[in-house]
Amino acid sequence: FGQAKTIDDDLLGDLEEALFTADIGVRTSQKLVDMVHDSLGKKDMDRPDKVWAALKDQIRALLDVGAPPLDLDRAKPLVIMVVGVNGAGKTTSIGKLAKRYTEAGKKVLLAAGDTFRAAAVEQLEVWADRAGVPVVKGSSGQDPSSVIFEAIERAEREGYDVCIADTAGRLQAKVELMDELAKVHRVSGKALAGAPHEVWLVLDSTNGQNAISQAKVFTEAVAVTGLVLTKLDGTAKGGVIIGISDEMRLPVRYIGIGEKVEDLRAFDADAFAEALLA
Amino acid sequence: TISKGFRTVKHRFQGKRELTEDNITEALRDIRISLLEADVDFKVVRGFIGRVKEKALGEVVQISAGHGADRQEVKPGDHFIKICQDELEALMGPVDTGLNFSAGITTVMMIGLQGAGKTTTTGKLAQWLTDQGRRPMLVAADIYRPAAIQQLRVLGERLDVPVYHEEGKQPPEICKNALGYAKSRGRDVVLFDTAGRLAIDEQLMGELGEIKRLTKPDNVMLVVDAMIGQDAVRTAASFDERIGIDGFIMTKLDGDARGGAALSIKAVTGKPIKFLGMGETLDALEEFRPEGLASRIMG
Ligand SMILES: Nc1nc2c(ncn2[C@@H]2O[C@H](COP(=O)(O)OP(=O)(O)OP(=O)(O)O)[C@@H](O)[C@H]2O)c(=O)[nH]1
Ligand SMILES: Nc1nc2c(ncn2[C@@H]2O[C@H](COP(=O)(O)OP(=O)(O)OP(=O)(O)O)[C@@H](O)[C@H]2O)c(=O)[nH]1
Ligand SMILES: [Mg+2]
Ligand SMILES: [Mg+2]
Repeated sequence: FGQAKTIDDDLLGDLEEALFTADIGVRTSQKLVDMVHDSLGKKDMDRPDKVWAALKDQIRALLDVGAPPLDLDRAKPLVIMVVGVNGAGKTTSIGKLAKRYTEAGKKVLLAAGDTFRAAAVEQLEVWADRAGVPVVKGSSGQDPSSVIFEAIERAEREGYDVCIADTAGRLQAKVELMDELAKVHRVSGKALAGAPHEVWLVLDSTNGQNAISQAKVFTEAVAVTGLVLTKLDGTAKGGVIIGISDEMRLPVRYIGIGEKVEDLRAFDADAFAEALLA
Repeated sequence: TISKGFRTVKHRFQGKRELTEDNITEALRDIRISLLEADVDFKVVRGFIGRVKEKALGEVVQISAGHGADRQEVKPGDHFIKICQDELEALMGPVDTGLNFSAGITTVMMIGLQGAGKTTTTGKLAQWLTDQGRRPMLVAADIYRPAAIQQLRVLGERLDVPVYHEEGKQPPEICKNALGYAKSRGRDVVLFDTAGRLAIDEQLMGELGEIKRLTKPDNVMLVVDAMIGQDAVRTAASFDERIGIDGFIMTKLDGDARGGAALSIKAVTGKPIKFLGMGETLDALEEFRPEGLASRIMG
């Protein structure tokens, strides 16, 4: 007597509510609860503090995808292609990265690969100015592949360490836009063998379950190598990346925590799990 | 047209002669999962499931007590689905689209989180208004985002609609002065495009309050991204409490996001869904109709 075989119903309800309202999703929430269950000794099942601690550990475990640390020196220029749905925070994140890498002593070049949206190039130019780096841009409506091709060639010719390519926002359900992105990827490889060395999908942490479809479809189109999770300074928890990490083994490289140039942090899984359950 | 979620439910009841507590519970489990995966708010789902269960069980009692004998003619699956659909429609609320037009100059204030689609939707509304024979004017009141003014100016040029801005002024003053300018130019609808902001940002919410105080807008529209998850209710409720919204516009529905937040926001704030953004071009705006959204959310 006094030995619980399963987690108490009320506590289970609290766990579920915390998980669902953090956008962790049905499938992953169930998986986490099962993992917590399996990891707990019988006598700990009815101790809320043990259960919550176990949940945090399992979240940490799923986020640890075993990706190698980011190595900006493994290619010169290291070409980073930034992709994602409309309004996720791509252009802003590129501005922050340009500043961060410049301060780390890297020579950075930006490519204004969004040739479609109103004032997209102008927006990137303001960020480039803030970071003190140049931008390669084309004419409005120009094929984004050719703009990025030119940028990579210039980066190589002029000894840049990093070339970051901005692309237009696009919804993954739009086949012709995903084809355009795949072409940008292919053409980058023609400008420089091995490019793009990194393809980062920018995910808005206010997104719900659609982020999973974004990760899958963008990866099918351009072999995504990492994630940037933006807008974590808001009230959304970004829990959907736990399922994405588990299923797709994609590392979160950075998080965006505001709209200023310094509002970027390297991803810290422990801090993320802590904030999620807060 | 019946959605996939409802089809699974129908399947469950195939060959069953009646609604029972067991088959209702099973069906509701499927529906709950479907709604949560569609990003409907956790508590809104709980309320919905509770009400449907109560109604459906009430039917079981009725039928087994021999009342409503003629109801046994309706297949149990169809009957259960009808209960769900009625409940969904009740949540979506009565259709109340379009804008509140005033006798003089009609004002529309566009607000919402960063990247939701405010600037683009402001342009779309201007096109919609022009098509109706009105004379809109756009006000660039986002002084923070790089090239935000430029973005709105490009849209204005495409639509041949004037864009008002004043360098070096704060948004409340820009919006207030825009009204005088609109009057002098014979414009009859003024749309304020504001900067994206978090509902928890005290200073920026204060700025919105100030714009509202100075311009007394006829329409405060909350612009919401269809992909938004469980944060939808938190955000919408905060904006509504702090500023007061007249309606909301859901954008990016041309993608495959289920858009469950539309249900949640309507359920919690009681405010109507006015328009739907269906693409990046300025003609991609529709007035809200419940049928399409209900079946999309049900999956
Ligand atoms: N609060 C907050 N806002 C952010 C963050 N990252 C980006 N934003 C804001 O989100 C909005 C959209 O950012 P953009 O950089 O234009 O997004 P994008 O993905 O390039 O958008 P498109 O090119 O139109 O697809 C802007 O208002 C940014 O300031 C973040 O980490 N926190
Ligand atoms: N596919 C699609 N894209 C849209 C829709 N509405 C807006 N967008 C895109 O979403 C992105 C963000 O739109 P904006 O109008 O800049 O959003 P915003 O709310 O003004 O952003 P901030 O001012 O930074 O808060 C742009 O790439 C738009 O083209 C829509 O209905 N469908
Ligand atoms: Mg951009
Ligand atoms: Mg805007």
